Amino acid sequence: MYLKKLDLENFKSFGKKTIIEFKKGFTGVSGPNGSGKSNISDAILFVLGPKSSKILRAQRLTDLIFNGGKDRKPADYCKVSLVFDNSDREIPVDSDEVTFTRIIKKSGEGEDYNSYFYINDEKAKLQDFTSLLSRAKIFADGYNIVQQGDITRIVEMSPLERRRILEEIS
Amino acid sequence: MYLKKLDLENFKSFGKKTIIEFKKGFTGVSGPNGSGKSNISDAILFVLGPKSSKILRAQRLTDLIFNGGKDRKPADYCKVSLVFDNSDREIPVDSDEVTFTRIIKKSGEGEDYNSYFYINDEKAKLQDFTSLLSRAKIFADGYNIVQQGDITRIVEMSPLERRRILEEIS
Amino acid sequence: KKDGLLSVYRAIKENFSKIYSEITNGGEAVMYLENENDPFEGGLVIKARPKGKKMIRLEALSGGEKSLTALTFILAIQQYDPSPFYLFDESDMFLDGYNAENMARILKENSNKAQFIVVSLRRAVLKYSDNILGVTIMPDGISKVYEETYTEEVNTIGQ
Amino acid sequence: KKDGLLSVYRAIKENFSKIYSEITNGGEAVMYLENENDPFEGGLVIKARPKGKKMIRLEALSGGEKSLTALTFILAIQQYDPSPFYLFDESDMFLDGYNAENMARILKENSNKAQFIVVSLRRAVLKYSDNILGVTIMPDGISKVYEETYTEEVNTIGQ
Ligand SMILES: Nc1ncnc2c1ncn2[C@@H]1O[C@H](COP(=O)(O)OP(=O)(O)OP(=O)(O)O)[C@@H](O)[C@H]1O
Ligand SMILES: Nc1ncnc2c1ncn2[C@@H]1O[C@H](COP(=O)(O)OP(=O)(O)OP(=O)(O)O)[C@@H](O)[C@H]1O
Ligand SMILES: [Mg+2]
Ligand SMILES: [Mg+2]
Repeated sequence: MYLKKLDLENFKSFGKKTIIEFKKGFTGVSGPNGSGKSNISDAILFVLGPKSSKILRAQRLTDLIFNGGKDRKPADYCKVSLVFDNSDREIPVDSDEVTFTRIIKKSGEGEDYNSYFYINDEKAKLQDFTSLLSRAKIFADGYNIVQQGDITRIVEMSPLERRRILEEIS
Repeated sequence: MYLKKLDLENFKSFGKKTIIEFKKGFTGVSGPNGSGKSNISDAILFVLGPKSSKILRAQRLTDLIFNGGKDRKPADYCKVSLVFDNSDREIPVDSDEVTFTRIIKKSGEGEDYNSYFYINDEKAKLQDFTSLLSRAKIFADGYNIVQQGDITRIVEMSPLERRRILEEIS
Repeated sequence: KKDGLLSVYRAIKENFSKIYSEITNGGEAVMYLENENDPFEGGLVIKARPKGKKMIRLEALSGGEKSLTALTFILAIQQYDPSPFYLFDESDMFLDGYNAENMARILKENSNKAQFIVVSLRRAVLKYSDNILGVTIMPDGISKVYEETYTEEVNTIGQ
Repeated sequence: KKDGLLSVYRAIKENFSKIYSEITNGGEAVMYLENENDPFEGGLVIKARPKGKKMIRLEALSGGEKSLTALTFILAIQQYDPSPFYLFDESDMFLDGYNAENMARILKENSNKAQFIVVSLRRAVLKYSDNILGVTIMPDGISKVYEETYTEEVNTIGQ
């Protein structure tokens, strides 16, 4: 099982529909400061459904919607899809490809929004995402996605905080 | 006024007497991880007398004494001298060069130690150091020495902690 | 609850020491509970001995040595409960060229069993990639991703 | 006490915005008290607009943009109460080649009025040095310092 495609629409600095294809093995990602590399990581985490929007560097989920960049008006929704190759059926769904889609859509004025989830284009709940993905050992709050600054956080921890990491794992 | 020389004896990884000469202008310092670059910065801070040994990455001051490296026995004292060019008399001492020396010497077994201070080879107290150096705008806990990790610390601060920085300055 | 913690602790402890010695080509690191009989009293201490030095606490190591040790801790946790895909976002911070390359070499070796997406600005790391995605931001503030051939684009960024 | 804070605040606020626009070749940054009438109620907010983007809070910026903004904050404080000598220990972390060089250029300009000792592993920064000290650790764990000529030694380390 592996991540085949990441489909971004109006997610943070990805103001145009962008499809990124990934292969197996070791893929490098590079580019200047502020170009969007960590935003790609945030997009993946967004779909996996982390406990807080803060790990996506957003005070609220609507901050994730493309703000217009230099001259445009802000968008009113953002949509991210993760497409996994599932030929080995590690995800307990009977299809060779499984697509998880998450949408945040502004509703009315202010910061209200609606949240939508789809699995292979069928409406779903976040709990469905987490239960299917955790069977494939993919977690939003796990250790497989090492964010910029995570290593410094571990370095700065006290021995007690480090022990609590082990507790959370058990 | 500028830092002319740093004289290290048994300070952390500087297990041999080492004299480092500095010039005016922009001096670069480079080398592999763990080679001793930050130890040079710690040596300067050590003489300036910071409030806690923790900013020198030491649980207690005796940790600063050369531990013997790979095959030697630990030393029982460490000594660091800062030699400043004082032709402009920014330090209120009547000499073209002012040398500040700090020594930590183990006393007996265990972690006890004695601390000695010298200004131009005359016995002094830490308060003499700080009062003379602060007249030249050099502070152990100031912002002129930016340690590895200080920038990350500022990035991770909350708005309240940042405001407290301004309070400390005023 | 205590047994759960102790079994996680013992497994990760072993991974940690093995991985450290591999990633540092002969260094040594240990992690231990301050109170193994009553683990909830006391924390988890990490000590490391990079090659040619004495074993000291994590807090006293150099910036790069601390990073490498923290990275090893994360790799040890990953090894305890493997995932089919991993993303590392600039985990080579503070590492000099030699250590960044050691890190990349370990990730490359593991990439035959899992998918690795590694964000880095450094040639020492990117040269281990099977393929590279370049990301840029256009003057209008919109990001753009393209496939990079190793020799041309990366050499200018990867300093 | 409140006046002391406000006068420090106003001076550093101005330095901060000036330095940011210089170090980013045209970006814009501001810092402001959440409550200017009662400064002790509320914190100090920092916002920045790197070139070509919208003004957003520090917390939402990229890793490199955050670092550059935090460095600017430190430079603004230094400018408020100048010292005859400054030491920067690997302040170029998270900065790409372009930004590391912008930082080095600013420090170099200021080095005619004060002494700068700058620790860095990067060619983009070290090339601004008037002279370079190389530090190595010998197999017995003892550090050694030597004068480096720019072209030979640094090119191998400074990646
Ligand atoms: N909602 C949004 N709309 C438009 N742009 C946004 C939005 N949220 C964040 N950004 C922009 O995305 C940029 C950050 O991108 P990202 O963190 O991915 O950079 P990066 O490539 O990881 O850089 P670095 O190497 O510095 O870590 C910021 O400059 C920010 O202005
Ligand atoms: N008391 C001591 N005796 C001998 N060696 C010591 C002592 N204290 C620290 N060291 C050694 O000094 C080394 C750290 O040096 P330092 O922090 O100066 O490295 P650095 O050049 O700044 O590296 P980096 O680029 O990783 O930041 C550590 O490896 C540590 O083993
Ligand atoms: Mg980033
Ligand atoms: Mg260092």
